[in-house]
Amino acid sequence: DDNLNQLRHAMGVMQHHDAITGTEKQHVAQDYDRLLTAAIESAQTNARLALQKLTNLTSGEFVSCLQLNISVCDFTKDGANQVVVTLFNPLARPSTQYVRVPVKNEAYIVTDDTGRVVQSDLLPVPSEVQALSFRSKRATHELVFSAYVEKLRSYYIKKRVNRRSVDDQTGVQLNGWEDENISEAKLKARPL
Amino acid sequence: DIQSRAEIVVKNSLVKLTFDGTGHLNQVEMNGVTENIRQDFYYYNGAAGNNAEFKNRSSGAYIFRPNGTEILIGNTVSFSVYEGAQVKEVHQRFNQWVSQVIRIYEGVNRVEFEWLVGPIPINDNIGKEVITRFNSTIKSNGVFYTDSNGREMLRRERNKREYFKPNMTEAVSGNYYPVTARIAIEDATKRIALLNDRAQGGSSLKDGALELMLHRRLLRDDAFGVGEALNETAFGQGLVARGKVYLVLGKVKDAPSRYERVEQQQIHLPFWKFFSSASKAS
Repeated sequence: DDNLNQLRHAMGVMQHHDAITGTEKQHVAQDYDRLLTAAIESAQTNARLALQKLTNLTSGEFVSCLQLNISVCDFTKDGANQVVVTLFNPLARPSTQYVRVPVKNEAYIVTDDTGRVVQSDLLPVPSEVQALSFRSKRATHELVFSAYVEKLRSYYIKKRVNRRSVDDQTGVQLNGWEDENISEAKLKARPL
Repeated sequence: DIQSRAEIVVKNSLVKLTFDGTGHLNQVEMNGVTENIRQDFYYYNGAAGNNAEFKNRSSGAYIFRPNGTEILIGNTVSFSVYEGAQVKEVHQRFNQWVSQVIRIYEGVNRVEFEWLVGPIPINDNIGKEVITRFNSTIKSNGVFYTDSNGREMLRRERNKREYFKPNMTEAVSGNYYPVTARIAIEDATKRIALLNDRAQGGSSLKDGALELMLHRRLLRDDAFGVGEALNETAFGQGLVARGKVYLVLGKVKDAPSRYERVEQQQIHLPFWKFFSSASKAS
């Protein structure tokens, strides 16, 4: 409750007409940023614990990258060879949306929770965004894939190793690359 | 090489975009409708005065008061096209401080415009307010629609008010309305809607045109209470803003407003993303 109360309090402050319309002084705007960031980070602890219970990723970090809107997420850019993206759908109905994940310029393979390969594109972050001074040495590319989520679903992003293949379930060309562990996961996921 | 061509077409199974030789979007085809839609960026110079009298009011945090007509940003646009299997992107650069990515996703019936504006230069000592405008041939007869905080769409009529005859001393800002989710125009057959990702000001100052205010940097206080100019900085320079506007074009008879509303909900409530390293996952 302490974690959530911090966010409740911050949202209470944000009901002020200056916060809503942006007519606050600059130093007040910066203070609002500080309050909100601290409150979101606090509430994130609860989200992490809840997701650890709801998914099979019992020790998952469940990091929220608060700068995804400027294509920045150090966790995915510098993270492990395999990253799990857990998606929570806040709509009251299932939804298909494209997900963009900031990454390095390397080859990746995306699979869903059944091990099925999901088609993905790797596109450059616009040079104007990369040139922003506070963004230097951040992700140069974004990995884009389509996700269908009823309420909660995980997708796996793994760097590719050298082996030619075509996904025999979906027929998706893997651009001449496939990972051995992914093949194994796929085999397990096949219906008996 | 691509820039020497007269026309560039970027399309997927649902949407076709045509760019002219100057790099501007000038035609959109979707939902069985083809429409000449030209998109540009402009800025208004902010009015600067001593606020002593009505005519000397400055543009500031509370009021938008342009000094004169809009100024076009970028006659010629440099651009690159990236074509993935699912997403196609056109990266456009209008000048040193305005750029944009136009995206179409496979299976998605809308066009995404991800704009990047700033830092707005002020070395000429003039505050500026940047807009994007979409011009079309739709005969909207002065009528446009804006949402009411994401709920019903309200009919707006240029230079008019619902219950009184206004004295329109401000030709531009007098026709601006809040847009928190959607702004649209239509005629007997076609409809264009712009869906935004944040609260913005918007208007239709000419028939067939829609505009949204994206970013502002002003050098005078407007004397309505804040006591400082709307001149935000970060890391020692003017603020850079990045955001998205979505365009939906359709036939009026297909009741596209219903589709727009579903899209609007997805835009305002996207998936929450949480990242973990797989080595720690069971």
